Amino acid sequence: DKLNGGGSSWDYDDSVQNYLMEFGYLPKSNIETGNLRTMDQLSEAVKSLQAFANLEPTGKIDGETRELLRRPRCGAPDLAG
Amino acid sequence: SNDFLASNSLSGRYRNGGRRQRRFVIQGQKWDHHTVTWSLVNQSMTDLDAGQVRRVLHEALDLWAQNANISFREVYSSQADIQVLFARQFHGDGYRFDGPGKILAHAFYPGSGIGGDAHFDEEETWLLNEPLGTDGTRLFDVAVHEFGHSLGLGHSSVKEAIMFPWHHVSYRGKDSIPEDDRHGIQGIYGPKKKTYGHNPERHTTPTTTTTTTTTPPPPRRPPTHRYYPSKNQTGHPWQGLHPNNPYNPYKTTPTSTTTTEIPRRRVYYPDKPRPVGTDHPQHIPTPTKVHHHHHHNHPATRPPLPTRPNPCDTSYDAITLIRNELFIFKDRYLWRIFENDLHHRPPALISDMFYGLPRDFERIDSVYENKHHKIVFFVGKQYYVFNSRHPEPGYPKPLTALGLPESIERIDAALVWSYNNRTYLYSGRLYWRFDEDANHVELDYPRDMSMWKGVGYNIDSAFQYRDGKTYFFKGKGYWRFNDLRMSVDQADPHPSAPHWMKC
Repeated sequence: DKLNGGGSSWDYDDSVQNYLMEFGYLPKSNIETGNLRTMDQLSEAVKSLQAFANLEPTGKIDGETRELLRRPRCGAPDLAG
Repeated sequence: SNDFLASNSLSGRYRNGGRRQRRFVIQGQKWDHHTVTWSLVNQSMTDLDAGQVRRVLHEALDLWAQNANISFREVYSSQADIQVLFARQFHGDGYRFDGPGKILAHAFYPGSGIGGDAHFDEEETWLLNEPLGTDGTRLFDVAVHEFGHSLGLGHSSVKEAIMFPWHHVSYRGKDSIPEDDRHGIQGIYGPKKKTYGHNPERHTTPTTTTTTTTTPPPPRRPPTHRYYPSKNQTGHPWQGLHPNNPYNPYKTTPTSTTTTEIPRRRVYYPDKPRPVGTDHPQHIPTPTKVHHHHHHNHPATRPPLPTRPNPCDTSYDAITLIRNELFIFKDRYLWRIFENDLHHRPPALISDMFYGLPRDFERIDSVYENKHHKIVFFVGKQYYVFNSRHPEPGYPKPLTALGLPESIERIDAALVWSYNNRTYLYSGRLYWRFDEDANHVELDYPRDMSMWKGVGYNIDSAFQYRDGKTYFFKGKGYWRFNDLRMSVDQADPHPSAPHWMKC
């Protein structure tokens, strides 16, 4: 639901982080260790996702990016791990 | 690399409008034979017409065949290179579907076993031949994309490309595919060879042939909830796995051979009579843990004790610390290794130390000491909780009592992980975290073993040693695991014998 417009553009909540992990933008291993991530790491991951989708790589969860996160897609990762 | 991840990916990059775009990616794997076989696993679906689905899949494959030196043949067999499966939620590969929307499908790069297979979320509204604009997802568009993965292509950030990750209509019957995709697929298989001596009007000889007749389309029925008959519907998504679902990764037919080969997956299709004697649709013996099920009723006919394994040349069924003492288990024997031992001692029979295991057991699959200081043995589809040398009353119990799926044949390893001292259970390609207080595996599991980078699938054992490190074992070697990096300490395993058996 956070993907549906809630939260601030810096709000890298679980659903955003899970998305970034699922498609290869963040290392999945953190799921098990629960290691926290730095804002830089998250912002860089979002920029990488935006670049892949031909969006402005702002690093923020802006409207376009939120739309992208909702868009139907293939389940395979974009970046090899 | 695991199925989704590239081993040696090659990708074209070019600037487009100043922004660096990532073009087609060749994932490194490819089919080494010219004619790739494929098969639709669900030959009868409640809300899709299998005949129409097969036609669409043909067309999607044919599009690739028209643009590269590759051809396809439909077969109705579990030996197909590309098995096409419609499934929901957990379906046995560790990559869950999520219901209508978002993830539509996924596929695996070329390779044995699950390699090449394409899975579609059956909870999507798939359009087979409805006109553009109809509400739903055109199966053709998604199938062309997924088969790109099945042929070795990764995702491309070129928006028009078939391999662009987000769903879009990439091909409307024009006679060529986007340039990025053509470069990609021809980078793997080369351009389509002209075939001569045929009617020039025709494009080329058919590139996708089928060897089965099309079944008359069954009447379309409204989508109904698919009931997956399984012994105990505990609501765990895994429990719903259809017994015939070929992605039941643990259905194995008990083997009496000692092969350590991993033959290709053998799946008997739901509506196809199975050869006599195969009561399980799946047959994947693991390379090192092959179960022999000799059932002898009379002690007199009990098999002779197996020869003692050679401690300096063996894999381990299980290795663990019990009361801070190192135990190594193999077949019906165990070694106790004391810290100052300079050499391993002769093994003892497991049954001479732990009473109450089945008389004809051949080996244990895994063992660990839990936080209540009980010793938990996993043997096949059952487990025993021992209080010192004796099993507690009421054991053995089935693995399903722990919330594990009915389809699990064995637990390969049980580990109290050094990073968080939580209990993890590993089996085949998947693993679970186990809640010792609730005595049940945790929700949000299983997950794919690729999380434990470098360890691979079908491990033999794992444990946390006195040094506070975690070790994984497979075959005659082991890795030390780097918890923070979530990966093994080195790619190649260390030899076990010198380190653990003091050979």
